[in-house]
Amino acid sequence: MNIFRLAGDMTHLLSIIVLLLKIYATKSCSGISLKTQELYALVFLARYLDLFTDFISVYNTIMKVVFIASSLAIVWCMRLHPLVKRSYDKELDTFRHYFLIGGTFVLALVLNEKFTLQEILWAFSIYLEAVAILPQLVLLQRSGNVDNLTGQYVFFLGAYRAFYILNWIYRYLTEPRFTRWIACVSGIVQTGIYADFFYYYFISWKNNSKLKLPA
Amino acid sequence: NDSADFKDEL
Repeated sequence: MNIFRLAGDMTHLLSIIVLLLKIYATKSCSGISLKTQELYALVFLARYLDLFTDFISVYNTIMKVVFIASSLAIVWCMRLHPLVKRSYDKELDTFRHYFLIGGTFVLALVLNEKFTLQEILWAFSIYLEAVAILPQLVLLQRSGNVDNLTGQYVFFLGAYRAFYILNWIYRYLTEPRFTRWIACVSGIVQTGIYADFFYYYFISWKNNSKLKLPA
Repeated sequence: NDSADFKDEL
């Protein structure tokens, strides 16, 4: 464990806490893409299959349980909670995310570390996570004004993978055999997708103005 | 295989 990875995991956890806070405090999920939340639940379920087979550390196990439980709870909340589901922007959240699932799964069948079910699902979860934010970014562009908590949620979600890139550089420099090309390349693509959001987020922070993504 | 022991990341 190095400081970059810990910072990454804490930032990721923070993004989930901010999202839970927004939904719980405002009893609303307006501005949040259910499709992105479903994709993230799929990412965690596909990646953490080894939860019960390989014990790595208490920290690792706890974080996996937290990520799976929170992502499923958010999907449940947005689909079934009587009060929250009414505020879901169904007509704006129209990204065809099934293409993302199909495309990344095919890619995982072709590009993986080993042609075993667990490795294919792991690669699938890595590729899917890289594009999972797209429905959310499209929704933000469509809904125009972005409330603070939603903006912070997306910001922390993008920042965590940037910390992981620093972690991979650090591990590459300090560990003789460290090579994780699938995660590294996918992580760079993932962080790149946030680039324009980060730009507008920084502008809105500098001008102390409302975050507005161009349509 | 070496990839297994690197699955220590979340």
